[in-house]
Amino acid sequence: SSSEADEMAAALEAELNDFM
Amino acid sequence: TPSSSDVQLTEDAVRRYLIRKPMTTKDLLKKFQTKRTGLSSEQTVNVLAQILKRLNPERKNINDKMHFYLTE
Repeated sequence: SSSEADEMAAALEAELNDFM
Repeated sequence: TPSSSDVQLTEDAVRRYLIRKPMTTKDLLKKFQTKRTGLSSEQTVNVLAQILKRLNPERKNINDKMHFYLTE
C-alpha cells in the first residue's frame, strides 16, 4: 500500500540522515 | 522461495537506476517492492540504506524533494 511505502521511505530517510 | 523473486536488491541494480536518473527514496523503494524481491520491509530498508551509504550518491532537490543520482 502507499502508506507502507511512505513508512518505508521515512525509515530509510531516517537511517540515511544519521549518515549524511 | 528465492526463485520466485524476479527483482534483486543489489548495489549494481541501485547504481544502474541512479545513473539513469535522479530518484527519491520512494522512487527506489518502488523499484524494489517487497513482493518482487521477497525481502521484508525491514530488510529492504536496511539493505537499501547500506547500499546508499556505500554508493554515497550526489543529492539534489527537484520539486522540493531530495533526489539521489550518480554520474558514470
